[in-house]
Amino acid sequence: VSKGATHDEL
Amino acid sequence: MNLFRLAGDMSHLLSVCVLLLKIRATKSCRGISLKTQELYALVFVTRYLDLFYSYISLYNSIMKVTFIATAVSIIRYMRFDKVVKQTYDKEQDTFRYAFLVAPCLVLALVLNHRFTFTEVLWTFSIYLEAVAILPQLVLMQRTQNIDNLTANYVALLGAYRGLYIVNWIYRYFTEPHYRQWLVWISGVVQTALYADFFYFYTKAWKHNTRLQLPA
Repeated sequence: VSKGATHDEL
Repeated sequence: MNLFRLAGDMSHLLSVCVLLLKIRATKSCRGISLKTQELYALVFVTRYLDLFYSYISLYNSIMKVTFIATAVSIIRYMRFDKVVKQTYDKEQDTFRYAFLVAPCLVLALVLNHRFTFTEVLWTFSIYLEAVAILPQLVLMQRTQNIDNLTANYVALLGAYRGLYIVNWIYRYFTEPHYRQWLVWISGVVQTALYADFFYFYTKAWKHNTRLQLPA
């Protein structure tokens, strides 16, 4: 799972 | 950023505005759970630690700071404002923090994508957000007359979660590497908690009566 994808939401 | 995500964020922002409006205009926090508000503050602080080390967009940063600042402001009113704090239903707001915080912490330590300090805290915030509304829902069940601003506040919070689910479905089909089951399951659990509330909320709205949740 890529970290960036999950952390761009609030 | 898609339209569903933006609508979800705006709904979230509006919910905070409605709550602050209620507190400032009516000088009352009746029917509002301080426990839920403090849990949200903990959610925001643990999740938005990345403000210090990763930049996504100006929009993201402003929203993060806004959510932390408004959460602190709401808690300050409820705990320290001479007039407002007298309207807090302390005896009714009895939910134990530990019942929610401890299981979420354990779960975050076991179920996460990467075992690092910030990632575990981030995962903890995802789990905690899913259940942080529970003290508020319990308090509303005990409150006989739920005022419109309180009902609308919770409805907007529920709408925010619902819209995020639509956003995830949209992203699943439009972004090839977008897979995050951990967030999705927590989000669905969180939204499901509102199902009962929305049933009675729409019923009250249709019959133009005051919202009352059965005990």
